[in-house]
Amino acid sequence: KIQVVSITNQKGGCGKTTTAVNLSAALARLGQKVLVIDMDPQGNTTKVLGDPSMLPQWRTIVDFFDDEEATLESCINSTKYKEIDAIYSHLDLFSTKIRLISEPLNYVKLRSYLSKELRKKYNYIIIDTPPDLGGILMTNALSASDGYIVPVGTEDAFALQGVKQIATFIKSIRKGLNPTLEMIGVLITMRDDRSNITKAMLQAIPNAFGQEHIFKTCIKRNVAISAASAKNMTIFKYDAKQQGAKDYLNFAKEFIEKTNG
Amino acid sequence: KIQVVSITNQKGGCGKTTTAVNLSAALARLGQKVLVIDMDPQGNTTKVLGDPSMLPQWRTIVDFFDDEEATLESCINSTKYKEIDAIYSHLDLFSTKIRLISEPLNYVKLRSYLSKELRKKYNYIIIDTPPDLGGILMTNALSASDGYIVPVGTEDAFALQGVKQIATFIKSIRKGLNPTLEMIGVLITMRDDRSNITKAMLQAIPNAFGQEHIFKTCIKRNVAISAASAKNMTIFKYDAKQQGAKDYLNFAKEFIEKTNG
Ligand SMILES: Nc1ncnc2c1ncn2[C@@H]1O[C@H](COP(=O)(O)OP(=O)(O)OP(=O)(O)O)[C@@H](O)[C@H]1O
Ligand SMILES: Nc1ncnc2c1ncn2[C@@H]1O[C@H](COP(=O)(O)OP(=O)(O)OP(=O)(O)O)[C@@H](O)[C@H]1O
Ligand SMILES: [Mg+2]
Ligand SMILES: [Mg+2]
Repeated sequence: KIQVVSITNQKGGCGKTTTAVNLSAALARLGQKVLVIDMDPQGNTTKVLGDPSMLPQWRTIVDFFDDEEATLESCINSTKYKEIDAIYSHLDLFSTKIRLISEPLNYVKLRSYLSKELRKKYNYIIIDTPPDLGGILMTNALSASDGYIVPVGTEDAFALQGVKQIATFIKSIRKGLNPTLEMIGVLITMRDDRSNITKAMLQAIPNAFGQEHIFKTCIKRNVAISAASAKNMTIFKYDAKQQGAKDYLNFAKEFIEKTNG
Repeated sequence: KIQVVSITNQKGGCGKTTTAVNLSAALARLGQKVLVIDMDPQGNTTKVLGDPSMLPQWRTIVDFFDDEEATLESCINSTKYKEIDAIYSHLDLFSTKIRLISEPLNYVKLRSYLSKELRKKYNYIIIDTPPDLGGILMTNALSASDGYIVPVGTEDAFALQGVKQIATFIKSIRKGLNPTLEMIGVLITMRDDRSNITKAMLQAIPNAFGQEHIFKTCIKRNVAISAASAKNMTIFKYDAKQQGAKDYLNFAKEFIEKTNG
């Protein structure tokens, strides 16, 4: 039912990429076939999942946007992980996105090319988005999505300020482009129960979004999660015994339940 | 000599806003008169420094960009802190920036209006920038700046990936718009000496940027820094005895030394 999912939040460093990567890896461990689309010109997801020796010759999301002849399929490549495919990003996406803006149809190009045939090949299509509210990349991602997840950093002084901002943008996407776009849920990330900020946020976040919209699973702060990404690995490949691996696996199970219902 | 300073890094959550706010507060404590410009549509700096009862009636950076008659001076307002003035941001900057793109002169509007008279009123003009590499807001900030600071999160798995990206963009700014733009330095933020990632990063960051470009002062991870921002305070107002306050005060002293030489 919900198959194409954007991981999105304007706030920087709240765990979008970390979630796109490790949710996908967890889903793969649960037997799901996953396509990850890196819509962020920063290419952090690309760095973790992509084979650096192959990336220079592969077509990326830039080719998809630039090339009139391009299909999404022609930009799909393998990752280091058997059950995960990816459409990679590239630094050129920074300049490409500026050029794309002049043509309104470019705002919905991803949706236009996300065919039924392509959807049949995967259980889930997970999109990592840049912190670019209202921008052409975020619009492409959200207009093509069935649902979206909002990671929120529990220690983030500005977490709640971002809530209202996302809501306004989602409203306009629903109105103009994608009336059935669903919020799958808010994922609490970097939870640190020793901290007073976390205690306060664990009350404030449900108040801001509505308790029913918060995933039961929280991702606790676990230095191994960052260490894994720094080594270009998923947490499962780095050390599946870490708390971070358990958290993301439990999150993936809850996610499957919520999106299959 | 260096007076107008951008705090910039494409990577989200590396401490740009936290540094813009607390460096400015530290400078004020050292007797400096500071103007803070919030160029980020997220308005995190605005939330910390601005009086919420006054903000709705004040002109912001949006009015500066939108209004042909606007001057920078007409958009300057007080903050809760006597020695700090600000040009505030507003949510509308997300949509405004998209409209501005069509007119090339809008990319350098900040510089065009940053007059000698205005510069005389302040010791420093500190600009908080959004994570929008190559975008119109970052271009305005950097083309108007004498120098820039790059905060880098020591626990950040993607910190070094961003280094190369900034360098490329700065190169094009220097070539086309601002040949004398200087990197004042790289500020190591959220340093946590208990962590193995920090140990590795404290070697990797100087290697990536060059040892001479790293500020000697590092900002250690200090939950009070985040708690302060969450309460819309600077760390000094929240609790000047905290390690975070000492770190930012020492950083401000080093910053004054580096920018006056
Ligand atoms: N030294 C520190 N110790 C603890 N928390 C910190 C520290 N510095 C920043 N933080 C917290 O980390 C989070 C990210 O910081 P901040 O918002 O300043 O980053 P940013 O680079 O401005 O992010 P964005 O890309 O969204 O603009 C905030 O919640 C902030 O309060
Ligand atoms: N649960 C966690 N425990 C420890 N570190 C984490 C955790 N989740 C994320 N991190 C680290 O926090 C930093 C920010 O995470 P990430 O890059 O995923 O955020 P983001 O929202 O994608 O940022 P951006 O806005 O730049 O795209 C990274 O260095 C990451 O490794
Ligand atoms: Mg990311
Ligand atoms: Mg910021």
